[in-house]
Amino acid sequence: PVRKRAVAEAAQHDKVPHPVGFVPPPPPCPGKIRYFDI
Amino acid sequence: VPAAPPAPLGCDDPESEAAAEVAVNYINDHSHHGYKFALNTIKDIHVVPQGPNNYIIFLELDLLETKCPILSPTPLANCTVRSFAEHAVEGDCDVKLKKLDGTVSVVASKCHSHADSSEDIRQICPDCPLLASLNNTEVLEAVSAALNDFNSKTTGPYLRLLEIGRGQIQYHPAHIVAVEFAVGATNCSAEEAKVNVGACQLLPEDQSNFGFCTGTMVKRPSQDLNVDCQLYGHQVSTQDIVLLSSQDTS
Repeated sequence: PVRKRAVAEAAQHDKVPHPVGFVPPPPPCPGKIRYFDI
Repeated sequence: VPAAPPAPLGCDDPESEAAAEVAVNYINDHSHHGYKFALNTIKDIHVVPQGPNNYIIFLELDLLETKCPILSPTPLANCTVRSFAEHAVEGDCDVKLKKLDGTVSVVASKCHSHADSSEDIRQICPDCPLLASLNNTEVLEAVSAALNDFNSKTTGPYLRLLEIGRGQIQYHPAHIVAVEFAVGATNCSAEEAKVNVGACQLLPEDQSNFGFCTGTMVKRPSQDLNVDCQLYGHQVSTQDIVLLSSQDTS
């Protein structure tokens, strides 16, 4: 059986690093506030 | 190969905004009390494919109350959203829509509204008037006095109260009760009403027979009363009672 930790470690190694200066897109929701937030 | 599921919509995507506009117009068109609401934020959106060009859309919306009464003919785009300092009212709505061959329509909607917390207002604006409950005795007294005052001076039809929209009370630096209420024209003139007010019936539910009044009753340091009413069919605004306040200021 594959231990969870091993999967996590493997995933960590496979993770492709973002290019320098990469700005993640804003989360799709919630959207913009048109007036003010209460 | 089954059609790929549509890319998840973002809350600020044009398609989401178009669906939200349909939802807000539906909500305002199907409300019979209070004020019109404007879109503040699209909080969430989920699209569920039902078949070719057939989707169900679930929207979660944050709305804000405007100053336009629900019966006002003013287009929503021209309605000012009540500011934070005027004790804003927020509407939370869950709306289910259907998009069939590109046409979006509302299947169901559920909303509930609530005023901003008094503590929030107090923090920002210690002396701002706060919303009072609509059955507050000072609010009821101010509405009654304002409407009686208007009817005693109007040259137009005798107006009856339809509903109180809003009441705000301020205690400093003066004690002022500000009220807003919806009215309906009756089949009586103000003179006829003085004779037999019981015979005055509301005119048929035609927009031109509905109107809206705003009134302020100053209780301290001096007493004063201002009221202005306008019927949607025509402008029937009295003189500002302050001009005649010699009869009303004690």
